[in-house]
Amino acid sequence: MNIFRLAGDMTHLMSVLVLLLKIHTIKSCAGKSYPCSLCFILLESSSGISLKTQELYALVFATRYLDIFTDFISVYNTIMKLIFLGSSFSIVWYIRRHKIVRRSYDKDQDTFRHFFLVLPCLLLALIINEKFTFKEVLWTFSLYLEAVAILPQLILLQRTRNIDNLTGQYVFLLGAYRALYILNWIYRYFTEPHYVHWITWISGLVQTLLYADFFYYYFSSLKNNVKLKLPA
Amino acid sequence: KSQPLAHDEL
Repeated sequence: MNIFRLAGDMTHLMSVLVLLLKIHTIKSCAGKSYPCSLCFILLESSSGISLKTQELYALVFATRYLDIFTDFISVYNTIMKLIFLGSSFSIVWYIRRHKIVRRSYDKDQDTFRHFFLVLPCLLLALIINEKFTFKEVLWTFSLYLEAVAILPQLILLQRTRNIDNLTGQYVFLLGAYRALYILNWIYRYFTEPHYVHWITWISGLVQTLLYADFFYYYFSSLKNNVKLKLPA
Repeated sequence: KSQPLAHDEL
């Protein structure tokens, strides 16, 4: 464990917390007799969270962490895996089933089809993998799928003209997590013998590059002190 | 020490 990996995991954890905080805010708004300014904004505009992306992440974690009961690496790893599995499935549950949270989800804008991402990733995992076993192919599939799972969210952000502050922070934290993982790989490459993982690196690099455009607009909105808006 | 896979990451 190095500082980049730890910082990456922590930003990933923070991104999940930001989403849960957002859901909590939407929930707590129900039945209030006084207007809560944040909830009002969240309910008036759609939440801007892509259910498609959240479902893809749930699938990513479910296929990647199949080893949770068979291979023990560390208490830290096991706890983090449980957190990511639990949070991703509960976020999907909230958006689909929770009475109030569901209402803030804009279904008509979030039109990306899972199928277009899942199928190519599955085929690619069957062809390009380190070992042709059930667990290994699914693990590779989870890496490919994670690389592109943010696409429905980025498309939704571009469509939603008014980007909610928390949604912007969420995407920024996810992008930061990926960038820190690349630093972690560079560090490990120079400090650990035989540390070469082409599949992980290339899919991780592709994933980080998808955030480049968002980062550009995120930082320029910070610099100019204006609300984040992506060009149409 | 060789590590065939990066399964120690999250």
